[in-house]
Amino acid sequence: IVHTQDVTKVYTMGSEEVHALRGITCTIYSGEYISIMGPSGSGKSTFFNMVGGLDKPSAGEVYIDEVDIAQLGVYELAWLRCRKIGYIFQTFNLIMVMNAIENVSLPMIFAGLSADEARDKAAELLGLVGLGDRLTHRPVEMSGGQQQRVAIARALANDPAIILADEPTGNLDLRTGREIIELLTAMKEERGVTIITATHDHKMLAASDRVIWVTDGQISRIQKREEL
Amino acid sequence: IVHTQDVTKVYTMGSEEVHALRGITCTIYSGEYISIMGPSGSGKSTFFNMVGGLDKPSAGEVYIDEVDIAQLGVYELAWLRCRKIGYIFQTFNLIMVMNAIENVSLPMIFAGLSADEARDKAAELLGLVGLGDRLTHRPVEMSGGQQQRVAIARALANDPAIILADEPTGNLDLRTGREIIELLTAMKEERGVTIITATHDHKMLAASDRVIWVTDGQISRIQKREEL
Ligand SMILES: Nc1ncnc2c1ncn2[C@@H]1O[C@H](COP(=O)(O)OP(=O)(O)OP(=O)(O)O)[C@@H](O)[C@H]1O
Ligand SMILES: Nc1ncnc2c1ncn2[C@@H]1O[C@H](COP(=O)(O)OP(=O)(O)OP(=O)(O)O)[C@@H](O)[C@H]1O
Ligand SMILES: [Mg+2]
Ligand SMILES: [Mg+2]
Repeated sequence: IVHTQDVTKVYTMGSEEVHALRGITCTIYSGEYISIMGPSGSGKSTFFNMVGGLDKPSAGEVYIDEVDIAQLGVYELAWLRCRKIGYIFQTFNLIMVMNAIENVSLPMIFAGLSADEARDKAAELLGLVGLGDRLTHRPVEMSGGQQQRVAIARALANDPAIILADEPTGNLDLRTGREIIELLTAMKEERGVTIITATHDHKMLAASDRVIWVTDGQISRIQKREEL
Repeated sequence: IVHTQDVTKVYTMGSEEVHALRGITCTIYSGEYISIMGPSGSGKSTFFNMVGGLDKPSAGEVYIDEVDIAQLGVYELAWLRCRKIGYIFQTFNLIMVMNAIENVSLPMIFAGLSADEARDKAAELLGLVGLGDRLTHRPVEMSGGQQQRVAIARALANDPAIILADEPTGNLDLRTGREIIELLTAMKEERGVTIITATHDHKMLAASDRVIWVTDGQISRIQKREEL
């Protein structure tokens, strides 16, 4: 369960301020599939960074399983990032000097698996996203959508309780996009994984339990699937 | 007018070969709005690189206004890239150490405008894509969709005859995406610019004069708007 209490984020550049988040209070229940939708620049990625413990709010609290993550020390925060949450970033954030299987193995190696165990599982995950024949290719040797799918495989590496997916289908064609949505839905239904996605992709609506609409750093409305 | 004659591209990595393009022959007429659609990894960005003179085919020819671009020298090829074709890359390719107005000004300065003329026009173009209040922000201080719009403004900088747009709406919400499509349509209708886009975005279909469907490095079919 993820709860944010009046989370605010202000970016300051010289004398300028951008109010990316203007007080977000919401609760996301374990095993939910949530889509966060909103215009470009409305605060989706910023909210992600808060919930994922990748950045700190200017004000407000983020609780994961009732723990205020601002209270976590370096070790606990790293554990949170490494084992509990899988991230699919908007810009993939793959390591360019590593190939696909190395990118997907790395989080598992950090989490304590042997190199062999990590490689085997990485190969399995890459097969799951349709890249079983590209294990030794580096990001620069792949299309945009293929890179995104490596990022998705990597997010699944440590069997996370929560998957944060920032635009996971943005670079994918209709069919591949649907396959990814089905994969995320299966994660939720079969393993109880909490899915939180920021997206502009209306295919996501049908898969979501709830949709949180964000406008200019605030929640403008929340809809359950029945209401869509 | 752009014509490709049996263009093939093979990427070689060690003993492996990827056949990204398997013989593409097509003609794109001046002032057309063409969408190239196809699954992830089907060859769209690779085809772009051919048509835009950014990479060379393994076999086959690319003609722009009846000139075989393989015959162009370094000076002519640079002129082509700088002044005739505007590029909107799938990964934006913005210069991270420059702010928005510097990124958009640069092509114009390379093309011979004074720094002042370039800045004025860059400010106008950024306003056109809804970023008039972000002129001095750097890419790292912007959302994914905002970065994409800087890339779009930059593509328009030298009033190109051809715009190559690789996934120009991939990171944009519905409304901003439509605004960009309207902008591209206006370029075609008011200035006769040839628009060539690779996209997964079905909103593009209505704006296109023709849609070229690419599968596994080949054209599988071409449809006129009336047939969609
Ligand atoms: N590191 C940063 N420094 C300064 N401003 C930032 C930073 N990151 C984001 N912003 C600004 O905060 C606002 C929200 O950005 P955010 O990336 O959360 O939007 P978004 O909803 O994800 O947009 P998109 O759909 O385009 O990805 C934007 O105005 C953006 O320019
Ligand atoms: N530099 C490269 N080196 C090796 N292989 C490459 C390179 N660029 C692309 N490829 C491969 O060529 C094929 C076509 O890639 P391309 O980027 O053209 O696809 P795309 O249609 O643009 O896909 P997407 O919709 O995912 O962006 C893919 O299998 C890709 O992995
Ligand atoms: Mg974003
Ligand atoms: Mg591509």
